[in-house]
Parts: sequence; structure tokens; C-alpha cells
Amino acid sequence: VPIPQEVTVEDEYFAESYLKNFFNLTEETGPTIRRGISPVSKKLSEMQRFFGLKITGTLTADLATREKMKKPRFGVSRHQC
Amino acid sequence: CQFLHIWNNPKWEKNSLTYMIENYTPDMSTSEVDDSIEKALQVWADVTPLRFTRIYSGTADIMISFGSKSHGDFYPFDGPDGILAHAFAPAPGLGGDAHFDEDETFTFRSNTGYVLFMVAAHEFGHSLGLSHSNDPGALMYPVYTYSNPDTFVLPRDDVNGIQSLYGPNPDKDPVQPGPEPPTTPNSCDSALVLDAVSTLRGEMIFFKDSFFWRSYPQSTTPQQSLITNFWPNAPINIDAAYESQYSDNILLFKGRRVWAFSGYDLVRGYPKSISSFGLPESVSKIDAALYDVESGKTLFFVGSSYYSYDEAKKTMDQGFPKRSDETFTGLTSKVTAAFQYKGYTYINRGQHMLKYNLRTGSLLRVLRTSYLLQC
Repeated sequence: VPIPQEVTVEDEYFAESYLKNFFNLTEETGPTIRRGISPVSKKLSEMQRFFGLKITGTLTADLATREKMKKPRFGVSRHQC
Repeated sequence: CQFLHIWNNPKWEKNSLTYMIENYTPDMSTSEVDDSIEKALQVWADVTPLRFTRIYSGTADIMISFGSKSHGDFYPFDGPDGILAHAFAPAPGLGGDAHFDEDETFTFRSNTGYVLFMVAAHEFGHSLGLSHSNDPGALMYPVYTYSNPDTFVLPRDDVNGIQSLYGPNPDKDPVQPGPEPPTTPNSCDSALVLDAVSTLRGEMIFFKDSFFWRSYPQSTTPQQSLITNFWPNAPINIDAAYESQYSDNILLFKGRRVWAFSGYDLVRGYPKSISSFGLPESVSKIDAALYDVESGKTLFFVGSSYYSYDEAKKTMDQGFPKRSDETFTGLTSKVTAAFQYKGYTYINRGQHMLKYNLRTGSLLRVLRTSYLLQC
């Protein structure tokens, strides 16, 4: 049985950069007084849904999410502004 | 800029488009790059009214260039691996342009590196207005997948996508339309017939066409992948598969040949002939293979009979083939897959899966093939 790997800080940075790059995660600006699902968790769930992964909103559940993020891939369709 | 692509679905308002190759990668000869780019555009021309003309000066609709890190747009590349390329949706100026990360190793045909044809065909999908698809078999799926350019056929998902923007190719020969676009199998299709099933180091692998579903204890949804994404030189549309817990390899069978993989790696000396197991020459393919953990024997099913192979001695057992129904109650016909799971033996026969107690041969349940695919 695969040994659950701890999530390192590098993993978290990588995941955030991945979600910014490919799933429009935006920097949170303004007062953060509202409680609710964090934008990172929300985008992570969106990414897991897109790839047919187990939807947990976190990186800790299994390696599949992190493995998928590490795969070579194509950039999203860009729009000239 | 982030919201632009949500509000409109840009497409070219003309069918005749121009392209220009601004520079080259040192990884490939200029003729290989030219050929790869031309073929990649032809993939889309084959199924739409779009036609592409190469120009050598001025500004083309689709400008093609290789660059690394910051390369003149707001989207720097990231060095080797990671992002391989990106492209701009149809629009004047930068729109339609495709940029390739020069820090990658691009190749013409081999799967050591990234096949430029495959990367370019994907990026030109963006250049024409497509966004990413979540169909793992689609060309527009965001993760790179190796395919042999010589046998590549644009999948159905991509054909539907591009034709929803531009319509079909009016010049397609109705008498000889060419190969059917491949579709991606659905694990919860009630008519699903699996090619093979195997364990793999604690996971279950269900094979169908060029795909497999991978299911492991913690997952609730099986993960679908292309077989060649996992094992680049493995066969697709296989006949049988099993994991030899004796040699810690997974073996895939297709026709008279068998491939063995240790993890991701093809074991030296494979593929080899199935006769290397001692099967008679008259056996041209096997229908299913099952490794019995308790006895250390592998059962090879051929038609309505089966052979028994001793993994330790590497010899075929005497007294075989036997009729399958001599051991498995009611199993009188050909099988499509066989495997063991949690101590029970499952034998797939078309859309149904028969659950047996192998020691007694008694039939315990009749299930649907997709029973273990968590539908």
C-alpha cells in the first residue's frame, strides 16, 4: 500500500503556483475576515474534479493529485489583452 | 484578461489561415520541424474547412516560435518539463500565435523527449479557439501524452470540439472517410467489456482499448489514463494481463506476444513469444490470465479451456489444457478477463463478472463488469 507522503512547504508552493497558472487562482486581496472555503482549497477541488481525481480540496489525501501536478503539460489558452 | 475567455468563444472568421515559423529548435533539423508543424496543422484541416498556407515574411495569423523563460509575452516559460508550450486564442496580433519552450527537448518521432508534432497539434487547437478538455484520451487534454505521429488519429472529443466552431471538412471523401475517431471508454457504461484486469502492487488495473483505469485502496474514483502514458512501449487493445507476484512484474498479452514490466520499465528480453510459457504453437492468443496467489500458479484461459503454469518452476503443469467448467462451475464459454481480489477469483465474460471460490470452484455471484469500478 502506498505510504502517505507528508505535504512539504515546497509541495504547497508548487500547488499554489500550479493553480494560479492553470486554474485562475488569484491572490486574495482586501480584508480576510470572511470564513469559508479557502480559495486554494476551492481551486484544488476544481482541479481534482477536472482530472477525475478524488475531490478533497487538500493535498494530503493521496499522491495522485501531486503526481498529476508534476506531469509535463500544456499551458492554458491565452488571450491577448 | 482573466475573464475574457469566459465571455466569448473566439474563433477565426475566415477559413484560410496563414502560418509562419519564426525560428527553430536546435533539437531537430529544420525539415523535421517544418514537417511536424505542417502535419500538426493538417490534423485540424482534415476535419474542418480550415486551410493553412505557410508564408515566409510579414505577419501570419499563426506565428510559431521557440523561446525560453521570458520570451516577449506576459507568460514566461519555466525551464525543462512543467509547461511545454502555450498558444493564444484567435484574435488579431498575438492571437493564434504558438510558443514552444526551448528548454524542452523536442523530438521528431522518438519518445525520449517531447514529440513536437503532438505538442504543436495540441497548441494549434488553442490557436483555433479550443480550450482544454477533461477527456484523458483527447488531444486537448492538458497533460502531455506520447503518441506515434504516424498512426495518430484525432479523437472524437476533439473532432466534436473543433467542428462545433468551424463545421466539418466539405472536401472529405464520403466513400473513404478515413479511420474512425477513437472515443474514450466510460467505466460506468453498462455495456462495458473489459480487455483485461490485473493487480499491480496493491492496486487494481482495468484495461480497455488504449486506456486503463487504476483503482487503489484509498481512491473512491478510478483514475483513467492512456496505457502508453504509463508504459510508452506497451501494446493497446490487449488480450490479457496478470501480475506475477513471484517475479513482481506485470505481464501484458497481445496475440502471440507478451510484454513484462517491472514498475514503469520494460523487462529486458521482452516482448517475447507466449510459447515461452510452454503453450503449444496452436495457441495464437490467450483470452485471460489469472495468477493464483495461494498456489503460485498462473491460469491461462484459451477459449473454453485453460492451462496452468508453475511460476516457480517456469513450466506448464501436466494434464492441461482442461475444460474450464471442470474447475469453474458453469464456465463453459470463452472468457474476457480473470483476476483475484481479496481472496476471491473473478472471471469476466463479456458484460458480466463471475465470482468464484477457486478452491471449491463454486460460483458465488454473478456481477456486472463495472462492479469494481465504483460506478
